[in-house]
Amino acid sequence: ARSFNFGAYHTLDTIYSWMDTLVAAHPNLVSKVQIGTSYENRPMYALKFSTGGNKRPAIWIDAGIHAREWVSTASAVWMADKMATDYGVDPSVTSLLGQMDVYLSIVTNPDGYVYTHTSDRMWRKTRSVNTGSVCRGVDPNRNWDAGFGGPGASKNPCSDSYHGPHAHSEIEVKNVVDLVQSHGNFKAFISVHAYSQLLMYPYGYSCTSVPHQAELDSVGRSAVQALSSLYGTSYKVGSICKIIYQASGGSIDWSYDIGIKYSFAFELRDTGRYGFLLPANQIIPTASETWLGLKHIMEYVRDHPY
Amino acid sequence: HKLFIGDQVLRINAESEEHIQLLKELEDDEGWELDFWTHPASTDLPVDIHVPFASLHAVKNFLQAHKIPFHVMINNLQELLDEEQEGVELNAMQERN
Repeated sequence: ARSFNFGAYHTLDTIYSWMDTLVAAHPNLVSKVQIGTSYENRPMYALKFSTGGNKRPAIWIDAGIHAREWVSTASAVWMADKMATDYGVDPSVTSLLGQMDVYLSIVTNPDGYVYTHTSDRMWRKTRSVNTGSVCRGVDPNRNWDAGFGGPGASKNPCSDSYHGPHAHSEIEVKNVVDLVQSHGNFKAFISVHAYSQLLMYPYGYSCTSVPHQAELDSVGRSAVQALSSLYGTSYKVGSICKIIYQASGGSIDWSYDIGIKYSFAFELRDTGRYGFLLPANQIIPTASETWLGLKHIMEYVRDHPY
Repeated sequence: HKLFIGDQVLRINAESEEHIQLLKELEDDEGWELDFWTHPASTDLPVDIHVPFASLHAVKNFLQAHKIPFHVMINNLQELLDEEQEGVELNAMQERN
């Protein structure tokens, strides 16, 4: 485990193997939960951080749902290690994990991630076959049952924002949906994307404000303040629709609509030079600042039960 | 492995709603095989487009003709990908050692 380089991009096999070393190093805190398999039959895992109890209030975090957003996955690896090593050392993390469980999916689109390593670095979608089309894949962040098929998603299977034949058609999405619904006690749902430097809350499928807009905006702004305190990275905060564009079928709209109030999506850094190709030497700085923002949200969720 | 030799990523700073509309037209045009890394929505956020080498001339002409400001964010996508791949391989080798 000590030889693992957190400041490098890794293949899926290496990440999966590293997960085992993390679990082995922290057996009383971290476990690897298989939440299903991908379209191409790869296992999908979430790391579960828990100090005991059954179905305690929990926080869901996913990274890498868009395959080419490598820094999202690389940051999630670093943050998983950080959370494990800070437990028992950082009073905030210790208190958080004393009360809540955290589920962290590091590679939420494993087929796509492998495809970016082997065939097309710019691949974004899943790898499912679309009947009647030569083009493969569905945008897994247009596939959730939240304004599905509405504005900001494409019906064209060749588009990078293709919404798929029906909501939750993608097994990768369905696996997360099933876990969250069967658990029934998630209090926060956080998706990690790259890039653009944004922290967003619902809605994307509609430009109307959510009932908790003021609170989510305030939490988001404080989280960004924490994030920016490390390197001064500037982030924008707002609803998906208002700070990027209308986009239907997104994960955090789905989570919010099923009652998970604290639903956020990060777009991690790029300073306008590299886009999806953020150099590896920026992984740890990116992860470190993101961790501060993420931790702020998790602390707020812990302190504001509902 | 798909190659992106000579492809560029352009960063476009739209200055008006008219620019946004023109960029949306560009987005709908499948002929140039553009990959919008970020999409045209408002003048607040830049629009980044991965442009294949074959379409570079036409896209830059389009932007210049409509006086839409842009600069080259990534000059040769493949060079950056090669560097990245080299890093992945080097690291894997070091970890094996």
